[in-house]
Parts: sequence; C-alpha cells; structure tokens
Amino acid sequence: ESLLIDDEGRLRKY
Amino acid sequence: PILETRGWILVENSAIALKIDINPALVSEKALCGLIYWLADQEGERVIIGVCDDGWSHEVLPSRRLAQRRIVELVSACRRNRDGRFLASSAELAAARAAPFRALIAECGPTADRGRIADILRNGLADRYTAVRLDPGSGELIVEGMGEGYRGYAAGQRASILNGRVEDQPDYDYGRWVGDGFRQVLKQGTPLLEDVDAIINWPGAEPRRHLYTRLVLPIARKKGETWLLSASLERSDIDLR
Repeated sequence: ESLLIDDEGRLRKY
Repeated sequence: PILETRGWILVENSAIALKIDINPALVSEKALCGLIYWLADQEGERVIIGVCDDGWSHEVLPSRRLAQRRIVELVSACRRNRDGRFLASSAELAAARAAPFRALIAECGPTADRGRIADILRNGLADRYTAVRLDPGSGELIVEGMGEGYRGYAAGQRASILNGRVEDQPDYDYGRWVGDGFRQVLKQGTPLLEDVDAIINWPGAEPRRHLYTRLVLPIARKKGETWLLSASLERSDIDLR
C-alpha cells in the first residue's frame, strides 16, 4: 500500500 | 507531480523493500518528522530511496537507520543551498514610495471601503496584491483574491493558487516564507512593511531575483472573519545582498 506524507507530517492514502 | 512541487513524500512497504520517493529540496520539517516516524514503525530493513532533483534517481540502502541518515543528509544539503534566498529588512514608509501604502493603511481601518481599497490596489500598487482569509477550522491561510499585476505566474499557476493555502506557491519555499509574513501579522495585529530581496525559483525557469517593498496588514473583520491583505511595489533600488 502506498501512502503520502503531506507537509504537515500527516499520512494520507494515495 | 505533488512530490515535485509541494514536497510531500510517497512511502510504500512492499514485499521487496521499503520505498520512499522524496524531493529533498522542498520537503518540510514536519513531513520529514512524519517520515522518520513511519520508518520507525515498519518492519524490514532494505530501503529504496527515489530522489527528485531534475528528474528521479534511486539509491538502495541496506537498513532503515542508514536510510534515515541518508535522507537527513540530502535534506540538509538542500537547506544549506537555499539559505539566504529570501531576505527582508524593515522599510520606512517615507522611503518606499509611501503614498499608496499609507492610503491603504488608512483605508483598511474599521470603516474599510472595498471600492476605495480596490482603487488603491489597482492604480497605486499596479494590481500586485493578495487577499488571504484565515480558515478558523484548520488554521490555514487561504488565498481568496490575487491581483493580475504579479509577473512570473503562468495563467494555470495563478488559478491553482486561488482558493489554496498561501504556502502552496509554485516555489514552495517562497510560499512558506510568504506565509510566515502573514502569520507574523496575524499574531501581532500590526502591519508589516518591509523591503524584500528574494530569489524565486518558478518551475521550468531559471532562478530570478525579485526586489520589492511589501505591506501586509490585517483588514477590519466582519462577521467574525479574519482577513489579511498583502500588497507590494517593485523597486530596483533595493539590494540586501
């Protein structure tokens, strides 16, 4: 599973 | 594209390795912390790091610890390079072709008149302005309006900035620096007037030096909303380097 870490450090589903 | 322009990080725990795609020039401190936590939570050691820097290259590291060290090293190297790109010093109203700025400060008081403010922005400040609203839920600063006088933005870039966070400029470092100015005014409640000497990297173009005086000020609130306005004048006589 791929995830994105945004600029606030939060994990988001990709 | 979001990795190339915003500094987000893509991570994946696959059967072969942990994969990390990162743009070390743009990544924020919080994203980097998020990545370190994510790495600590994973099992498996082998890490493939995809690095975005004028295209993508890949490195394979035998352990999470070495991967973490390598990523911090990549990011630090980029930070050193961008130090000093954005310089500012307090400007004197008298020295900064002051009339339109002074008029704007006077107009943005409790009896703010939208029409008169628009007139000053268009005729006195070459339509170089950004209007920003504080979103009370998220604490984000949202760009609600932007003049057409800014040079350097392609039409599509301008559209993508509107309704987005003030930090999400085509040059993300510059966006964060601009956002810091707005937040300073938000915190102090008093206008900020400063001379700026900034080297801005628009995607697809050579870095370019921009010299201007900028005024950031709170606009009278209505219905409990918080708005800030930034306006600027280009000036060739600024040199902070």
